[in-house]
Amino acid sequence: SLKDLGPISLNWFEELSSEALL
Amino acid sequence: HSTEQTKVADLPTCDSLNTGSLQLVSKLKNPSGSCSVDVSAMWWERAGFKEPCIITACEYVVSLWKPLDTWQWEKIYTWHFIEVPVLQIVPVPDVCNLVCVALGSLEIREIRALLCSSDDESEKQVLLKSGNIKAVLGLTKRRLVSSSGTLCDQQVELMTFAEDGGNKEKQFLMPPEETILTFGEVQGMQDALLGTTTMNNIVIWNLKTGQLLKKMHIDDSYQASVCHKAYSEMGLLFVILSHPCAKEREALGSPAFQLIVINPKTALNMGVMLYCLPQGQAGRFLEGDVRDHVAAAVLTSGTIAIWDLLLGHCTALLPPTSDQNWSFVKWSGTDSHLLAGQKDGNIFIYRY
Repeated sequence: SLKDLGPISLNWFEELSSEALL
Repeated sequence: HSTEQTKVADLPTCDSLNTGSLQLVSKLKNPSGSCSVDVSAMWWERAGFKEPCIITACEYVVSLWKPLDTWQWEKIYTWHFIEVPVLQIVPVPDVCNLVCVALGSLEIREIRALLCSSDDESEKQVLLKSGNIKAVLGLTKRRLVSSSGTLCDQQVELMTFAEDGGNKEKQFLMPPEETILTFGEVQGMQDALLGTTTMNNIVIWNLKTGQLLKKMHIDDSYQASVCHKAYSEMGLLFVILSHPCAKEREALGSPAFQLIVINPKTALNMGVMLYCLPQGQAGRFLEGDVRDHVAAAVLTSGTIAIWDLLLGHCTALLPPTSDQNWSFVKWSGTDSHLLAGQKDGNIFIYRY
């Protein structure tokens, strides 16, 4: 089930980019 | 995480498939003596008129063919190579009058841009990169990404061409600590780039900043996967992979392509669909191409198989023609045609 993939974010690309800057 | 969760697409039998959905519209005979290695389609402009042209590559010759009336073709330019043979054509989307080629024996040693001089219309080639090149892909917006070097000094470089194919900008992307096998674009996200690695990871970059955003481990069932297409929907990343190293499994047949879904935030992923050979079809995946919702593959048996990725099953089989096995297959980027090639230089163009 897709629930097994954990919490989903529609803005994953922007969020991962901000996290990578930290 | 496991392909046990993967749905195996319905497996029609060979008998129920035919070439009915493929209509031969044209044939192109490349008379160059050397072994034919690749084909592609691209737009080329002459005298202010853009035409959908075909590019053919033999080991030491690359030719550009323009369309004539009634599906005939005329060779207009030929580029020759002397020392290092051509391995593959690397089309660069959104660039007119320029195509790249990768040269080498087993591994890529050079990437060259092929173009024509605006002064006298003569063929020109420009060396873009040389060295121990592992992977290369032409991207939308006139970009070309390549990885080179060994693990400790791996370089991932993004080149951007000017509209006329000239002046180019260079930028480096953060390398992952493992060898990159293939690159893949994410449809509709021009700043995102995927890579598959030898450690069975999918990595994702931000092309604007060069950041390596995430490393996502995928199922170990299939080694050395090739990324053909990806798109993001509802916060999830859907990726079409092919498995050139997949072994034949009795129950399922040999999987040629697979659709997986990844949550890029958590890196958790699972298989969604396996696209296997139809029942009774021997062999395994050799090489293939995906465009929109159709995938085509050359099988080790010399047959071409086509899958509709939405329907989930194989829709056509194209057995060897003229007593020659198929050796490569590409979807045309200029229309919806299938370009199928044989080693002796015959290219067949089918409407699908």
